[in-house]
Amino acid sequence: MFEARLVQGALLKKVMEAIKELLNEASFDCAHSGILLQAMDNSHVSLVSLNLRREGFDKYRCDRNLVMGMNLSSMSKILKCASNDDIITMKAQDNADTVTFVFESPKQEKISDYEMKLTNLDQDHLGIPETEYSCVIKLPSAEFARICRDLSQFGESIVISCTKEGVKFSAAGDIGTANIKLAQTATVDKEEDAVMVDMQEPVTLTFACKYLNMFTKATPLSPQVCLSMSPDVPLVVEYKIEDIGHIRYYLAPRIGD
Amino acid sequence: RLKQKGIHRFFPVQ
Repeated sequence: MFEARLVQGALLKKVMEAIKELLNEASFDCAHSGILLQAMDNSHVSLVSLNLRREGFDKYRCDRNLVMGMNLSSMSKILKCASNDDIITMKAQDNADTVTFVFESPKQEKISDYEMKLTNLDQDHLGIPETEYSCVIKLPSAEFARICRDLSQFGESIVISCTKEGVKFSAAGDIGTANIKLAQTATVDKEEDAVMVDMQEPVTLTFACKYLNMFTKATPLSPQVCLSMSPDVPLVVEYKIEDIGHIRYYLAPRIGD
Repeated sequence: RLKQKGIHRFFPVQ
């Protein structure tokens, strides 16, 4: 028996918005410690890794490890039926071929349940090595979304260049060039407004706008985003999900032959 | 000219 009840059901709705453009389907690996999801996008350029810890749920029970293959467009249709203040429960029997979503309104006057068929997915699981990154940049998530959106008008790629002075995002194309420089903030009233750069060595890497823009669909999950870079390895774009976990996107750089 | 690399070039399939 698997059962996970999330009082802040809106978080699950936001998680779905954050992955559904990138992935058509994904396996939810449910275990005693919580729920994990790892999946590559269709073109195998990026990887999504979602972690929801059991402690973040109001009620969590997982008697046996369970892999639930879900069609995300179907799951998204179902989660759209939940109101933002609904409590959401996911449940499944051991070895079941369906998962049930239960939505409870805060005062319990409306309770809906939706049963969805599971699919068998034969997805590759990638090993992500523990890495010490050369540059770790924290910035407001809305600022990052704005930068990706603005620079996408100029070209298909964004160059992210991190030095001890700060971080520079650049794009170039037919209409011209664009550069956005963010300096590390000295003092801020709110921590979520801060730009922080932790640099061991300077790094410059180039990434496809298309994917960066899809990652920014996670912006409503967290006021801050963390970018981690090292030379010639994938960028990590991480959004914390309150006290429950995180979503990380890994994006392979564009590199010269 | 830059080429887009696939993610499994960096993270091998387990």
